[in-house]
Amino acid sequence: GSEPEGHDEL
Amino acid sequence: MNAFRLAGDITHLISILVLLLKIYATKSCSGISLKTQELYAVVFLARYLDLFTDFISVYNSVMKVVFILSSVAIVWCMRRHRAVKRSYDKELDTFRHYYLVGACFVFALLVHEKFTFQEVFWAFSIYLEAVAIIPQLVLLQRSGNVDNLTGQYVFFLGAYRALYILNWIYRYFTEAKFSRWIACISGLVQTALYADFFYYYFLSWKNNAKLNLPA
Repeated sequence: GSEPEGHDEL
Repeated sequence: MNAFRLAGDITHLISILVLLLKIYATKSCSGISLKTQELYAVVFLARYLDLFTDFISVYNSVMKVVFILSSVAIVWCMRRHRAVKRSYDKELDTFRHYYLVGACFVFALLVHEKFTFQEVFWAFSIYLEAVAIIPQLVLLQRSGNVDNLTGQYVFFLGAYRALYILNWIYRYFTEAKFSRWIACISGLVQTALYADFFYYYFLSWKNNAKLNLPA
């Protein structure tokens, strides 16, 4: 996945 | 999203389902720490402040809502449901969890990725999740024997943490700019807390015996 700024994990 | 991460999320979901099953089927929460459950509710509420500001995927948003609602529902049930409330091991669940909340918040004010409202609360939630299982482990240790569903609940929760570590290792090698040291170090601490429990869980599984934690 792409992850620029926000947190992509739960 | 890699397979470890997906498997981690699914075991996390299973742990919550096992806990809900235990509470609904037996109308009992014996062996379950209300303090740990309260901490998880705080963890999810603090972490998912981005629910309405950062959209990542439908999967992410749905899981966030599920984690918030289920954790709040469990706390509500343990505090308000007449039968469930009666089975709560209040005298065994004496860990002072407010100290954990305070310590984690101070630590988040000091160590965070960015000094913004959301980022400080995100870091706070990561630190708090790392230690939130402590009241639960203390309760199990005090009560000695652990019923099947409670044992499985803690097992799946621990499995979720272990799978997240594999996910980070995988991401570290596959993504160019993967640096999540706050989450990774906290995750390692959190998983290490389960080591003792896992040891006795596998022992009981191997010997086909009831799970017992030595005092």
